Amino acid sequence: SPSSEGKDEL
Amino acid sequence: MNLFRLAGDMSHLFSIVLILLKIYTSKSCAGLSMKTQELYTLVFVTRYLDLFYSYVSLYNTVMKLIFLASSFGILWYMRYHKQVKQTYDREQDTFRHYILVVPCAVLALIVNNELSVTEVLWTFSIYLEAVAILPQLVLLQRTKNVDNLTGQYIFFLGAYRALYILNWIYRYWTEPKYRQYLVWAAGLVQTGLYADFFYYYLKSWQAGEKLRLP
Repeated sequence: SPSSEGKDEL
Repeated sequence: MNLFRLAGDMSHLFSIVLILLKIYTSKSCAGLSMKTQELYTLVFVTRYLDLFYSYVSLYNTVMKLIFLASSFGILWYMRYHKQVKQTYDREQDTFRHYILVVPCAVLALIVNNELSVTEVLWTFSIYLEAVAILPQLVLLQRTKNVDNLTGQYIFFLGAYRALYILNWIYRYWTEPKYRQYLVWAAGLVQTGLYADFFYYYLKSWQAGEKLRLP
């Protein structure tokens, strides 16, 4: 899903 | 993870270490805005709710826990430590939370990737982080006095944002799927505010007011 992209940042 | 991201995180971590060091060694929080610290705590709490439902890496989990614990630690010192709480500039630190929290909440409800509780809270944390420095900026303008550690705290917070922008540029070119327009827009606004902060910091530095630690 687009919302999980980039959630690897703090 | 690229080097810009790692350096950015380390800069962020170091800024928090500096603030704790300042409070612990001088037993003073003079010049620090409790409003800004409370807003950062709210940012961490709403963003890191994902600790309960997603796992990225041990690094991320540990850093999130450190950010959460240290922000609560700073607040505890400012509110409850016998000596530290007496040095808090209560009369000067008058910025109202809702002026930032309400618009960020409304914007997060309107502009988000997905209308779910966790996603809106996460988006809210992104918007709030961008402006959470404002009470500190207002306090600095009022007191016009900044000591070395407070100045360095701001420097490393600003460096964290600048390094994250380099990280985003790097990821834009190396990861075609990575597109975080909301995060990038908020990050640019935030970095812009720190530029302003630096301006006031340099101005008081030039005026030679309270810069050297004894």
